[in-house]
Amino acid sequence: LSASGYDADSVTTDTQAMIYLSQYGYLSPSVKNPAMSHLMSEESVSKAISEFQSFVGLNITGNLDTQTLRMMSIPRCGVKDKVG
Amino acid sequence: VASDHRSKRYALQGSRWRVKNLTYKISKYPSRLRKRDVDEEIKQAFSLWSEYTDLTFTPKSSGSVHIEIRFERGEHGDGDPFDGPGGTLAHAYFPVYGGDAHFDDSERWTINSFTGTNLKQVAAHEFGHSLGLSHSDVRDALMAPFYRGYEPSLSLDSDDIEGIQALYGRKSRNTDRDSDSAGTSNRHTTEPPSEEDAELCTSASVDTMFNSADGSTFAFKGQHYWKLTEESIAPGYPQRISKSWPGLPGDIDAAFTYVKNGKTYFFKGSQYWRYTGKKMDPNYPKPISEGFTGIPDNLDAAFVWSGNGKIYFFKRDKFWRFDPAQRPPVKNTYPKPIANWEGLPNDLDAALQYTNGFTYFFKGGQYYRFNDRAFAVDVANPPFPRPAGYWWFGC
Repeated sequence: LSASGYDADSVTTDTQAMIYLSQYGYLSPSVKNPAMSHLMSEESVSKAISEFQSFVGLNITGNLDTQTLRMMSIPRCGVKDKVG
Repeated sequence: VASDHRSKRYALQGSRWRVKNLTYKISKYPSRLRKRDVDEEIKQAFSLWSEYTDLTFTPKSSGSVHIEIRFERGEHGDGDPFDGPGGTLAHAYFPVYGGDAHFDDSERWTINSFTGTNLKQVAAHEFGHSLGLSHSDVRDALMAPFYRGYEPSLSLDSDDIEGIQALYGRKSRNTDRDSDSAGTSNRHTTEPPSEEDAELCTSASVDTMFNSADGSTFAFKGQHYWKLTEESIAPGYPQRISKSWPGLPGDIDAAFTYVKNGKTYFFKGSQYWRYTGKKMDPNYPKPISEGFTGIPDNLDAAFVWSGNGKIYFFKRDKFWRFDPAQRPPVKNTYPKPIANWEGLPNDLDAALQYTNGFTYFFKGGQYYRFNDRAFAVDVANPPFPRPAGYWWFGC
């Protein structure tokens, strides 16, 4: 995608990652507000990361590793992956 | 990659259009492409879905339509603002929410180019949502959430095709030409006439329902059977029982699959048949009295209860519990009254342990969901019994 001159909004920080996970249905919508993100338990964040990794076919580590952050930076559809 | 147990595949959001001839209009065009090029690109994006279904998409320039298409920037009135170049490219609404599709006009939309963002690919994906598909976790599926870069010959993955046909059925053959779009002749189509599909919607009563060892759910009625999807009846059904289960008669009384040995048992009159998949095991049928001592002939229904893994048989106002690990397999305290299963009627048609873990009972075109913990028919809104045609067979 970089070949296509993409200036993708890279996801590089924990907060950005949690907003991403919230935006696409892996964490509760309240996390879209960065000020709320500290309220999430470590366990629920790790579970959300694992669900995202499973959905996109990455190694399921529950951590925000490089692969996962890179996947979160790829341009995509705005519809949630997990629809209630 | 640690594989999770669930096989990867399409996902249905839960709503679909009740009609197949849909209309659309482009209310707001992208700022950097010619209108007629966008019209052609959008038309081709829709055609990916109509190629495999009977869906049709008609463009309109004004008035109300099913799917409205807009190219917008930032906040655009739906509470889901776009984020500039990259990140979110577009989003769409499922049928129950209106079906519209919005595209981020700050993206560099391109046509037939390896640079920028290919409009046809993203549009075809968003229209999948407009038709009722969620994201697929199959990486190569068009309905996977990520943009894949320009593909000169864009096409649906088999996963996408299965998903859209689970919602809208397969493309019916063009019988007056007796050939499909490829021009190959289909003189002996295996698809039964569509009026038989109305069989379950005219009268939703069934002879029996069961799960096969691979987790598929089937409904039997007379000489025919239907495979069920999460939503409805799978495309291409009904088919003849004898065609798929060679040696098995129609008008079956009861059926279940015993997960411990993966075998499926069918009961009719005083006999029973045992199958491995769809192949009859040797030396069948046998008398019920021989293989299921203590169980009567001419049963109404049978299933394996999730509560204890035992096999339950129902006939008129009584039920029996059969435990293959016990001697005798049926205690002398049986039969017992079906009234013990609070809320269930006598003279059942079928009983099913569905893949969602619930137990369902069917009678006369209606069904009951059983609450295993309360040991009673579930209390829900709408209440049980519910019409099986609407909730199970997509009527």
